[in-house]
Amino acid sequence: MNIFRLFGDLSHLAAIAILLLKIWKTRSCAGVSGKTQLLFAVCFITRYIDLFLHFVSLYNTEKVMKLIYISASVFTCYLIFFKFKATYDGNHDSMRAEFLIVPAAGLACLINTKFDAIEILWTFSIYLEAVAILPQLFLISKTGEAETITSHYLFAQGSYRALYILNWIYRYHYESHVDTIAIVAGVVQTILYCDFFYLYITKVVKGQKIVLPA
Amino acid sequence: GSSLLHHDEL
Repeated sequence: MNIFRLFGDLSHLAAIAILLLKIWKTRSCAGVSGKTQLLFAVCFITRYIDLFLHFVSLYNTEKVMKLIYISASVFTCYLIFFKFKATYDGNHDSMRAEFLIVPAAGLACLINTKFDAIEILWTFSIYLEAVAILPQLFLISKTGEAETITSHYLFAQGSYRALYILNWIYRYHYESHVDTIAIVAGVVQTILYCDFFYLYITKVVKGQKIVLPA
Repeated sequence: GSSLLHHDEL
């Protein structure tokens, strides 16, 4: 574990917590893409499937973190699609999730480290996570604005994988550890946030709201 | 072995 991965995971936890708090406190999921949250839930379940296969005692933080990610993302989907369904902006959350899931699944079968079920599920989860934020960014471009709290959520969510890139550089240099698939997907994922990062740093930090087109 | 493939990151 290094400082970059630690802060990456903390940033990820913060993003999940910010979104849950926003929906719970405002009792509304306006401006939140339910599809993105569904895709994240799929990512966690397919990536941490080993938790369900052979139950390992929860002695280490990694297992606990995995359970937190899975339960928090499923709970977020429950809030969006059931509890606060009336506030779900289905009309603007219109990006076809199939256009993200099918290519990720296909690519996972073509480009992977080893052709076995668990490894392909992990690879699918990595590819899907890289593009899972697209419905959320698409929704913001359709509505033309993002609530400040949602911007903080996106900043934390985007920072998590950006910090992981620093973690991979660190591990390459000090542990000569390389996970090419995770690195390439992580770079693609972070690039998708660049436009948002620019808006966040030039606007939200100054207390303004993000309104598109910028 | 599977340890080689074990992905040790979240």
